[in-house]
Amino acid sequence: RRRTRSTPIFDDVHGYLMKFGYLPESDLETGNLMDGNQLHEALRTLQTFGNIPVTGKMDAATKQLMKKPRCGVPDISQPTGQRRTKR
Amino acid sequence: YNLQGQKWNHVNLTWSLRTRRLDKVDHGWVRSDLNRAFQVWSKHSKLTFREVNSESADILVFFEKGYHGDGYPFDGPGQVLAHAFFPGTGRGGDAHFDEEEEWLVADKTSKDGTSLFRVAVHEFGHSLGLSHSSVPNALMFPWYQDMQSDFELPNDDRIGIQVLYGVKDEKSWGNIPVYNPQTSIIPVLSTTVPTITAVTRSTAITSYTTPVTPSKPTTSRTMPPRRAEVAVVVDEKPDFCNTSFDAVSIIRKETFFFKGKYTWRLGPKGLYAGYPAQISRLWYNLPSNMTQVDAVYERQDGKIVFFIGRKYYVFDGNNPLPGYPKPLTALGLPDELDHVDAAIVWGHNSKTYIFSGTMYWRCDDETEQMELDYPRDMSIWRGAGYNIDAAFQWHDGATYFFKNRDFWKFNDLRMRVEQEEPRSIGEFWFNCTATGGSGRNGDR
Repeated sequence: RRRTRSTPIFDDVHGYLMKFGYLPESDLETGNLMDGNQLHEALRTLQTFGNIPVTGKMDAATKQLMKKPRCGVPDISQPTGQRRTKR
Repeated sequence: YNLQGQKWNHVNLTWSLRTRRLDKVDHGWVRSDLNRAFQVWSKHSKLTFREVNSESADILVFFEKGYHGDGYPFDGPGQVLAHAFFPGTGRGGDAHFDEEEEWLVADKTSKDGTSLFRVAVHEFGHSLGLSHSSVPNALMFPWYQDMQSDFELPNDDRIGIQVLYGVKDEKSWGNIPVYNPQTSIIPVLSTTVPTITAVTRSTAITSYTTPVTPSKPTTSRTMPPRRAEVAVVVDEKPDFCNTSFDAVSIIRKETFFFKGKYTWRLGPKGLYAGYPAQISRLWYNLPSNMTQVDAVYERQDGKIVFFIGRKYYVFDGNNPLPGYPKPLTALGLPDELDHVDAAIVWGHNSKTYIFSGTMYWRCDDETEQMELDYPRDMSIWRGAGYNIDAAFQWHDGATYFFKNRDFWKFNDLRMRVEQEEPRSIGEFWFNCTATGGSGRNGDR
């Protein structure tokens, strides 16, 4: 008999973004509060990577993307992707 | 495409399916699908793949569920289906599939199932050195997509693999071998398989000049030896070049290494003369039958804490404080915990952490109690693995994890080890040579 699908262990946005390299994992342990911009920036990077509209918000397309089955290897391995670049 | 930074330094790779028990699917069809997935990559590059029945194959394939010892637990059906390790020694190149998925083999289709072939092609891309690509129709796009088994490798992935391993220079591509359930034999492509006489697990570190991203941690394939097996004969002075350590800690600004009944003291000018010394000569009234300490750390108030079995001792300098030892449970640790592996004050937030087995706790120094929400899984200390021997923060501010005769330097901000390959404790901390070491019981 088919098992029901489990609730994803990355059911929170922060957890998902940390798991796949969009937010630094140290925040999970240190409990650092991140500012809104950091989260929006991480969402924007995820949306860019996932080829969905880049809004920086937790919209329907982003929720849909995060539900999709995927590989467990992080997409971004260095925080440089979220660093501001010098003009 | 996105290159991870490491590649195999040989193109004739071997692979092996190491899972014996696969309840839901035919083992032969699984091997057939994995073989076909490898051929997708060999079709467009100089790579060849040969299946062997050996632990020493370059790429080992496992079906695992939940926590399976690599710090990347699976989550049951759905969401994360598999992961793989980038090229390297030990676990490098290996691919793990979530056993709890509804795997479809042999081109079967189902609304709820997932094609093993499709996922395997993607994971083997990691095994060969490719990271995730943001090109939506690429194989290395992180989110799996449906595709036909006779698909052509997308350009993005084809260029990526060819940059790493070169273009196939002959038209030797034949038909993809197909599993025959009557014989349980997967035919081999004779035109592309080279003669290999010895199967060895290869070192595969070849640096690459394109954007380098750190690989996932690679840890020893072997299960950690039980603590009793690691212990040396305690009545003999251990050779610091050739041993693991029970505990390491900075005490009064100097580094102490503990093994059995002995400790070495490392200062700014190197190893102190007269060491190793018996621990009981420096810290008084420890139990006379003590064979080893489990963990030692200097508290932020300057007190020195020793963990030995189910008890902990607090010292003010050389002398124990009255009222100790106390059981681990006095700290709020669980009754079933029979030892701790390591204790540190983490430089990143100046909080005290206790490690044991696969879990860790954070201690509130004011109340001397473990904080709520703990224990947590040690996998967040990515690359340090489980069942560590020791951990400490050194003078450079970095955290170091010790296990067996190796250690990792940990990047606190990125929460992962700086290098997936561990370094030798003897060589780095004691200037031992790779071959020498025995008989040098701290006499230098």
